[in-house]
Amino acid sequence: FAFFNGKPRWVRQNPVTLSYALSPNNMISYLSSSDVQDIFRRAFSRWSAVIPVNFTEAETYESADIKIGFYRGDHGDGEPFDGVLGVLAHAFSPENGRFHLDAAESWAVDFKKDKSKAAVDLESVATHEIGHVLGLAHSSVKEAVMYPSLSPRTKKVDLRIDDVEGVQALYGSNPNFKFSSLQSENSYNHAVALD
Amino acid sequence: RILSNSVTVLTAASDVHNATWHDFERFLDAGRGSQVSGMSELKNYFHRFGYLPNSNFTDIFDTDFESALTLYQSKLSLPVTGRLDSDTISAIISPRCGVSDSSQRTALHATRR
Repeated sequence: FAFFNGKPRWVRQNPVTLSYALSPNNMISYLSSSDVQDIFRRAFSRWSAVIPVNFTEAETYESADIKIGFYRGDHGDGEPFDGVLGVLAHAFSPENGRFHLDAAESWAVDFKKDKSKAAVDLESVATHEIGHVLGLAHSSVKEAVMYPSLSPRTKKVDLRIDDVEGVQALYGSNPNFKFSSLQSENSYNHAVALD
Repeated sequence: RILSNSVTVLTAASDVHNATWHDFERFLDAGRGSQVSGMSELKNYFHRFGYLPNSNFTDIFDTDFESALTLYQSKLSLPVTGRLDSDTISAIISPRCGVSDSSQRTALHATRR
């Protein structure tokens, strides 16, 4: 695992609670909003299971600590998106909270329904970018969620030991978390990739 | 999923990629001293993701680029060959996160608002 320069993290009174919201004006029309909300709920919950940080849905987009949206091309942050594949998404380090996905991708919530060769698993990318929002940089461990690349039609959503050790170095451990719980979950990533 | 190190896999990968990084396949097996038209674009890729500090690039596979390539291969847990082998080209054309791989650079000009 790795951190950004200066090891930035969210500094809040314990327990840390961060709110998030999806931009109402920057969503993907072919995705159901309830599917997208479910995906982000699950992605945030994976991280909160291992660190003493709670994520809640903000009442308004403007008030959210973490602001999520789908954008196309040059969207004003100096890091324009490049169309289908290439760069899939990016997020800012703490305590900025901006989290952007490339609207040009063929975002998939279920590979059984989406047969596109270029389909990208939204939940995998969401889980990865939340790692950046929390302060993790890219990992060299290929199996880790924080590895920088993700092939189309691949699902990688379960945190690996490398991800967990990295984020716990920033925030400490969730008292309910046990490393032994990681082992059985991790077989899922590989199984879906083979599928 | 792109796993193998064969050229066949590169072809399969390109089927689903747009033109963004697709052209980088033509640099397959290039090594130090090579001069291939368009190599500066590949150097821009390495610059963008934190492996090359300068932004004024030529089409020559020079020692600076070789160092950057070696660092890239090491960072992405690829075989460290210093050449643009098939594993490396597969990694380069694979879709990825836009955040720099260099932890020395703060991601995307982060500021507190």
